[in-house]
Amino acid sequence: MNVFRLAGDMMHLLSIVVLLLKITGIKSCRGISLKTQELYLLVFITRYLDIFTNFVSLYNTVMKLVFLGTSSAIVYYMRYDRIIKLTYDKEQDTFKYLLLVAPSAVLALATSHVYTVLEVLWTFSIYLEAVAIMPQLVLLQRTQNIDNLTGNYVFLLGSYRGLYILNWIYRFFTEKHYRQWLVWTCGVVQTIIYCDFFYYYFLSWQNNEKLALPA
Amino acid sequence: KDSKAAKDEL
Repeated sequence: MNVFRLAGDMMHLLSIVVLLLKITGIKSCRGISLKTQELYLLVFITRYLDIFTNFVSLYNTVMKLVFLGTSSAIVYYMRYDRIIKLTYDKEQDTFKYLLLVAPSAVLALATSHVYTVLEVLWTFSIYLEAVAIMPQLVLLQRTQNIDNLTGNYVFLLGSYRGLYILNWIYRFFTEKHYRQWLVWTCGVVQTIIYCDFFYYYFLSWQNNEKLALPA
Repeated sequence: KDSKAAKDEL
């Protein structure tokens, strides 16, 4: 494992910690898209089905369990916590699941490497992860007064994707048989989706102003 | 083969 991959994973973990701290600390999930969180949970479930059959390292197994656990907790809090659920912007979070899930499923069926249930679901998770942030970005555009934690959450998540690309470039040059067009294409698409957000994030940081995305 | 390699990432 190289330093980019490790840093990427840590950013991913940190983004989840920031989100959980926000939700449980201030008992509010304002500005957070439940749809994005549920899609991430679906991504983790479909990708990590091999958790007990394909052992890579203790690190991988622990991280998989952490991601499954924390994303379940986030969805649980937003849907069922007596206080937290009241702060969810349900009317604003209108992105249609089907718009993201259906194309991912079709592409997975069309391009899967091998046609086994696990492999098709794994491919599905790669496509779905690339677009799962979209409901969150749409919700951010509609949210006035985005709080710092929400902005930082999306920033950390975007950093994780950027670092994974550096990891792939590194592996491309250091490992002989490292050619993964599907994963790379989806990863690059996913990172491009964040570009607009990054632009405004840095702008607000530079000018010391509150983050606001133009509608 | 290529998809196997990605399985060591998260």
